[in-house]
Amino acid sequence: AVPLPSVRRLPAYLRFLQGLHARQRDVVSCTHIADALGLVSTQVRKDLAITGVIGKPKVGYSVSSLIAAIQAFLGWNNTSDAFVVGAGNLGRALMGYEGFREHGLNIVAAFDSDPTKVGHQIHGKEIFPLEKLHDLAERLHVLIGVLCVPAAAAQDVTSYLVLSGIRAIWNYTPVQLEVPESVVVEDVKLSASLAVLSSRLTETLRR
Amino acid sequence: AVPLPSVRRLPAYLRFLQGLHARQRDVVSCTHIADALGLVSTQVRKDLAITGVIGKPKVGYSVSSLIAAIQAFLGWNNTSDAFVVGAGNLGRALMGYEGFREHGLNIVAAFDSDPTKVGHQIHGKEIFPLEKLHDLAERLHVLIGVLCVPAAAAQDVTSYLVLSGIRAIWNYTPVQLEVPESVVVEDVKLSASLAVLSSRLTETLRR
Ligand SMILES: NC(=O)c1ccc[n+]([C@@H]2O[C@H](COP(=O)([O-])OP(=O)(O)OC[C@H]3O[C@@H](n4cnc5c(N)ncnc54)[C@H](O)[C@@H]3O)[C@@H](O)[C@H]2O)c1
Ligand SMILES: NC(=O)c1ccc[n+]([C@@H]2O[C@H](COP(=O)([O-])OP(=O)(O)OC[C@H]3O[C@@H](n4cnc5c(N)ncnc54)[C@H](O)[C@@H]3O)[C@@H](O)[C@H]2O)c1
Repeated sequence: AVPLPSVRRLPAYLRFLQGLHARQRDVVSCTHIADALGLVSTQVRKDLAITGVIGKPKVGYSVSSLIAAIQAFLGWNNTSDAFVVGAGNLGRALMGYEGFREHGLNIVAAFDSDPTKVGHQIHGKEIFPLEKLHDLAERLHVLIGVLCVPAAAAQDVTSYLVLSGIRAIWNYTPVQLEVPESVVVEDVKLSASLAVLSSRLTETLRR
Repeated sequence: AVPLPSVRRLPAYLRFLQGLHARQRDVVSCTHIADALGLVSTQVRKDLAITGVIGKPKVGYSVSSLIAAIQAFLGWNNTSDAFVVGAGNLGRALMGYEGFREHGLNIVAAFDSDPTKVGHQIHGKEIFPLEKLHDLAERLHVLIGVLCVPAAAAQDVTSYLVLSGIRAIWNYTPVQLEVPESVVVEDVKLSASLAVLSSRLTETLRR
């Protein structure tokens, strides 16, 4: 099994390498990457090894091979189309965010149960009624749902997404979702991040 | 040093305990909490111990004492006032999110460099020009900044926040910020979460 902390660091490596690529740098060493990102070079080597790429001793890695290997590992060389479900405050912010596209996520449409929202376009993407999701997921081969509905609706909507053929749910709600084993759920836990912020601030202020 | 994975689990415990409290449950055991949250009961005991609370053997914990202890540890019994910096798509979604208030974060105002945004109210909170932040942070004793500006502006704005007395930055930008040791930075790495989603989906589809 691949260590998730290594996987989580891959986007930062990718971003740094794309910067080098833009400045026409062809080769890079673990040490250089480590220094730039505040990491230990043995950790960098281990992390990059999960993508299957191998550096040359004394030379380092080919920047473009490393970029390609990371993107292939993450599945970010194929752009994955996704639906946003729940076109409220958070859903709309995510629909407008161009940054996800560099990470292989292409939001193609949104769905909502509120008839006053249906039919509107947000950042060029249309909001459809939730009942249309099953049909559109099938026709457009969409496998990813970004869940931005209220907590009370989260599980019911999730069950419907699973029935509609969605295979991965990026969960922004605070609810722990129940899904079959064949469906991937990734929780975005903003409250967990806020907990770290608050406890570290509380600790700093006590010094 | 307190283990951060334990800190990150505290909001989930808090949410569960608040549910019990609302249903008039006064006592709870580690095992019950563990079963409800899909955790191992020894992990639950270790996590709760960081708050200083101790259960009674064969009886368990007082629900209200546990709630108070977790909130005190996180600093969530004092609501912390915060500024959103960068009132764009993401900043505005965060300003509208009532959920942070249960976690002790109270967004009181936002700041932006775009004159067409200044003066507007979003979800009852006013958008001020960035130059007013120093003065308002001092007068309102605000220590927390939620950073939602474009990546290119992130470091410059951060240096200004630090000069303005901000002691903790909840960083939503992809930039690794440089701050003095006395300032806490907590990065929200949505790309890292997306990396886990994509790689697990890629792996699932290969089976
Ligand atoms: N806004 C934030 O910054 C933020 C931060 C952390 C977590 N969240 C979580 O994200 C979710 C959305 O938050 P928000 O602030 O955007 O809320 P919101 O109320 O603005 O948006 C929710 C949207 O979901 C729609 N909806 C409700 N029931 C539905 C259903 N059954 N099917 C389809 N659509 C439905 C609503 O019509 C609305 O447009 C919530 O679970 C919240 O806890 C939001
Ligand atoms: N939108 C998302 O879902 C999302 C997801 C992940 C990360 N992010 C990150 O969050 C940040 C904001 O994203 P967004 O989509 O809201 O962008 P946005 O362009 O909609 O908003 C940025 C806001 O910052 C303001 N701004 C620019 N320079 C400033 C300065 N020097 N001082 C004060 N304000 C300034 C702009 O006027 C604008 O209102 C970016 O760093 C982005 O990478 C956003």
